[in-house]
Amino acid sequence: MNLFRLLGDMTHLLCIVVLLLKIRTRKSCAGISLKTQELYVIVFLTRYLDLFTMYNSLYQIVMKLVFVGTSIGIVWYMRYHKVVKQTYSKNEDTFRHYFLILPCFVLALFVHLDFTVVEVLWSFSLYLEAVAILPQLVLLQRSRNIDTLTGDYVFLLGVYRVLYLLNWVYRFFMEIHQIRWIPWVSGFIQTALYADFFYYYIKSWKNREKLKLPA
Amino acid sequence: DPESKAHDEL
Repeated sequence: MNLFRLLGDMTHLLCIVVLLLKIRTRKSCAGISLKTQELYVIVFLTRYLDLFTMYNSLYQIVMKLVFVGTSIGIVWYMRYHKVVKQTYSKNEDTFRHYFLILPCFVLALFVHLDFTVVEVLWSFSLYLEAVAILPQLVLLQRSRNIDTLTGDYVFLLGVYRVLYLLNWVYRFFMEIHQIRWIPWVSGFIQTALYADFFYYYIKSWKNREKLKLPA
Repeated sequence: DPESKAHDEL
């Protein structure tokens, strides 16, 4: 475990806490894409199948349970909580995210480490996580005014991915000395999708103005 | 082998 990876996991945890706080304290999920959150539930459930079979460390078990639990909790709030579900931007959150699931699954059937259920679903979850942010980014482009917590949430998600890239660079030179194509290529593509959001987020932060993404 | 350790991250 290197510092980049620990910081990456902590940042990921932080952005989930920011989102849960926004939903619980403001009883609002305005500007948050339910489709992205649902994709994250699928990502975690398909990635952490080995939760009880492969023991890595207590840290892994706790973090996996937290990620699965919080992601399901967020979807529950947005779908079923009587107050929060009224604030869901249903009309703007129109990205057909089911069109993301099938291609990722087909790709996982062809590109995986082993043709076993765990490995194919593990690859599927990496490919799906790479594109899961798309509905959220599209929703941000459609939102007239993006509230700060939503912008912060997406920014922290991006920071977590950048830290994971740094973690892989570190592990390549210091530990593994070989390339892990599936997680690293998926992760690189995922991080690249945040590039223009980062540009507009940092620009709005520097100019002290409201975050606005071009449509 | 290292590849099977590929699941050592979250």
